[in-house]
Amino acid sequence: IVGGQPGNSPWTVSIRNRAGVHFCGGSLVKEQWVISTRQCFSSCDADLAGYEVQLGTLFKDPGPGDPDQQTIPIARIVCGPSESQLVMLKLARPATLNRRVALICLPPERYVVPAGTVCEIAGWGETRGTADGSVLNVARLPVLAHGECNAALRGRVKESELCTAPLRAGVGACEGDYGGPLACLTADCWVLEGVITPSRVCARTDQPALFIRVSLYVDWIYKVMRM
Amino acid sequence: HRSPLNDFQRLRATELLAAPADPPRLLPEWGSAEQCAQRCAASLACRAFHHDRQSQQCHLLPWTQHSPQVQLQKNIHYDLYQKKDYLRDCIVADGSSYRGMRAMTEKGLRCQHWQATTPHDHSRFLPSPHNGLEENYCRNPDKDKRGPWCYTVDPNVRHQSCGIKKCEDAVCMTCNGEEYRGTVDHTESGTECQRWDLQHPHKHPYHPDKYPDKGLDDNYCRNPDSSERPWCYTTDPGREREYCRIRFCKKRPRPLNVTTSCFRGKGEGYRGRVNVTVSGIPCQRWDTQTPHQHHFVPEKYSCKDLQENYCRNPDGSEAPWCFTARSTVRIAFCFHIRRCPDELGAEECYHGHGESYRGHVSKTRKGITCQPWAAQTPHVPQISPITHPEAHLEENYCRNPDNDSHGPWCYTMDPRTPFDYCAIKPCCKPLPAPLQSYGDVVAFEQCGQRDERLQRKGR
Repeated sequence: IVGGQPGNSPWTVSIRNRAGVHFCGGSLVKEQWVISTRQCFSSCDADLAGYEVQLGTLFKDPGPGDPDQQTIPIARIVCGPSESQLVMLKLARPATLNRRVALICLPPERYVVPAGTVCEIAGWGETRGTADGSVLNVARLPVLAHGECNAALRGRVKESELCTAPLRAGVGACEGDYGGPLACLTADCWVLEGVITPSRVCARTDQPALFIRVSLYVDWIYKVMRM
Repeated sequence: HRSPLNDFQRLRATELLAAPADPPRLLPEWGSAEQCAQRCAASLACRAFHHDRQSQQCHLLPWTQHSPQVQLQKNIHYDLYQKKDYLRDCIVADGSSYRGMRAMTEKGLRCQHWQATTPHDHSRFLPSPHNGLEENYCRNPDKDKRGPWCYTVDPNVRHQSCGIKKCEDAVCMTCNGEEYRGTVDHTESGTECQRWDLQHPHKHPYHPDKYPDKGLDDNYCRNPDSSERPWCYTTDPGREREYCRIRFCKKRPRPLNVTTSCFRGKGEGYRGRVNVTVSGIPCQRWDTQTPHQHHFVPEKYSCKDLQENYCRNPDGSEAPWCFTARSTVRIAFCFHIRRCPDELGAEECYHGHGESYRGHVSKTRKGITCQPWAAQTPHVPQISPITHPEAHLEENYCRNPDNDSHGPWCYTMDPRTPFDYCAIKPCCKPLPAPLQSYGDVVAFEQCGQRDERLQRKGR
């Protein structure tokens, strides 16, 4: 996260490869389910033996003594509808919910978050020197109306994408944050409205940032968890 | 550690139907397919058997699909196993195990019946229940290096070789052998291959049900993972897998679907010059191993055109992709290469969400066969013809009984994938249903709460 600050986001998870290295973020939507992005994985048939998610700690690489850390193997990957660029990861066992680990809400189907709503992104990715990269960083971004965004991006915004307004100070997601949440406060609850996907430049100041609009895929998400 | 099934070729959901006049069937036996294979191998009369997976019953059979007045018929209750030696039209090693029905020499002379003593009188090779000297079929009872032979009906030519090809030469392969469907079942060191539908001696992910289009039949050499050439798991517990020796076809196939400005299907024919990922990260050159080590070396994949650092699809992935020049992002798809317009709409399509789709597509977008809606395995369905009688849930055709907004879907034959969407596209871009603002009627339960004090402490 560029332009963010250390913060708390108990539903944000770190996804780690066989070498235990963090490479992407994700969001805990059920005790045993994490949502991330397709671009973090080589294929829908990827063999994820040895891959894990880490929760409950603010540190990117916590020491062995961190009492709240939970590390859970990933049992399976399920790819979303082709255009969604979303994946769901089933954990080998349920996460334990506590002060440091919480579920994020899913939005109603096809819900549009009002423009101007202040949301936040979180992750352990690149900070480009703007913050301490060894802990979870959080940054706030305001939602940009779909029409405005479309105008700014010359009509290339899809219905499945959600925009946030660029900030002059250069705030945004970067490598290592992909798959992480864009969480917005609605009815006193934090709701997963967007998922971070790779972009050409980190924290652009001259263009809106794009996220996958999760509300278009909640029927798929519930179906996967139900099936 | 070889399975007795290694000597058999399996045909799923198939039954052998013999003319009634033939000898009565042997009595049914019980056991797994492997146990049945053991019994059939031990019985001289047995050449094939039906195995009923549900009742674990098997019927040993004294004939194969090549026997006169016998025909194959679809029967979902049986899997048919036939002794390879009776089915092959090629030979392994010196061909002494060959039991095919060729009855002509390499020069075109008809073979003399082994039973007969004219025009050539011989007493050394007379038929017996043990030696397979049947009719006038080519055989190799004396392990002749040149392979199966026979006495001929030409008085001037006593005996002649039949010129039957070795199996490793019978079927050649192109490119990296992904399409090879020959019957070589030994590795280049001569070790026998393990069956793909068995998990011993080596556990593996390439189960035939999961990869129906990879031709993972019996224990034949195949290339399901885009290795450089066909391979198999071996029956040697100490050696998990090994390449096989397969002849290259002389003629190199012309690549299909070559495109440069867009891609068709999975983009395997894409030969354009896009060399950055969706997010603009440059691609790594295929002929380098940094920052990412990989096995897609251009020389070993000569027909995949792995030039420079262009997006390519050498392994049957969903779309062209590349290794990226950034060490933290190993692989990325090049989804920004557009799909060729003529392809859209070329296949079946559906209207709306596909609730009224009644086509016959029965594969998921990954090519996995759909599970019949009425079946209970490998997945116990929550939606079935009984729960949704009006949804036309026929056979294993893709349908959308629950009005899924992402289109027709099906339960799959892959035990690890309960359901997936099908390879059908919308006929036209559906008019987006209005996004909802909901105003303030939104409410949530047991989620989205955090300890704000921790948030502040973070600052």
